[in-house]
Amino acid sequence: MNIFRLCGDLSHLLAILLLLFKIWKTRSCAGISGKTQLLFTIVYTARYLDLFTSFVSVYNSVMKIVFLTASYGTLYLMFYKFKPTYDHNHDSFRILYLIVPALVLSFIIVHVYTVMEILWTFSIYLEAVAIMPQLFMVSRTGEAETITSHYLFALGSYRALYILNWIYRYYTEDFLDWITIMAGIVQTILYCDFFYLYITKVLKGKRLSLP
Amino acid sequence: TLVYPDKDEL
Repeated sequence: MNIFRLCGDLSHLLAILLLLFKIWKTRSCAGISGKTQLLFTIVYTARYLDLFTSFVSVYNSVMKIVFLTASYGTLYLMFYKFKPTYDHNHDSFRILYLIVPALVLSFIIVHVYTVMEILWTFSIYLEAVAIMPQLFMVSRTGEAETITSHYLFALGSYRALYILNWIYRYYTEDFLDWITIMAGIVQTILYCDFFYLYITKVLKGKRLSLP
Repeated sequence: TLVYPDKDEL
C-alpha cells in the first residue's frame, strides 16, 4: 500500500458513493448510463470472485464487498426503484461491442490459463472501456449535472492514481503487471476529454455542457 | 517480476 494506491481507492469509493447519493437524493437516475453501471457490476463480479478463494487483507475484502454491494445497489435503484427516471433513449451504446472484444482479448493476452485468471483479466479489459456508454450518453445529451461530473471525475482519477501507484511499485517493489498497466492507461486516456471539460468548466462553477 | 497470483489491488 502506498499513498497513490490509497488515494486511488478512496477516489473510487467516493465516486461510487457519490453516484448512490445523487440517485437517492434526487430520486432520479437521469443522465446516468445504466449500461455503464451494468458493465461495472459485471467487472466487480468477475474480478472479486477471489473473495471466496483467497484472502489478502481485511481492507481488501471490505473494499471488494463495498464495491460489489454498491454496484448491485445502483442497478437496483436504476432498473427497479427509480426505473421511470432512467433515460434509456439516450443510453444507446451497444455494450456487446465492448464485452465481446474484452472477452476475446482475455483469452489471448492472459498470464495463466485458469478460469479465475481469465475472468480477472476479462474484468480488467472490460473496466478499461466500461465508461464508454456513459461518456457517449453525455455527448448525446450534450450536458451532465454537476454531481454527475464530480462522479465521473472521481471515477477517472482513480485509475490515473493507480498509474502513479504502478510506477511507484515498479521502483520500490519491482512490481510490474503489463495487463493492468496497459488497460489502466487506456482507461485513463478515455477520460482525458472529460477531465479537460471538468477543469475548464465545472471547477469554475459552470455546468458541464458541450459546445 | 510477475506477481501472479498475488492480486492485492482492487
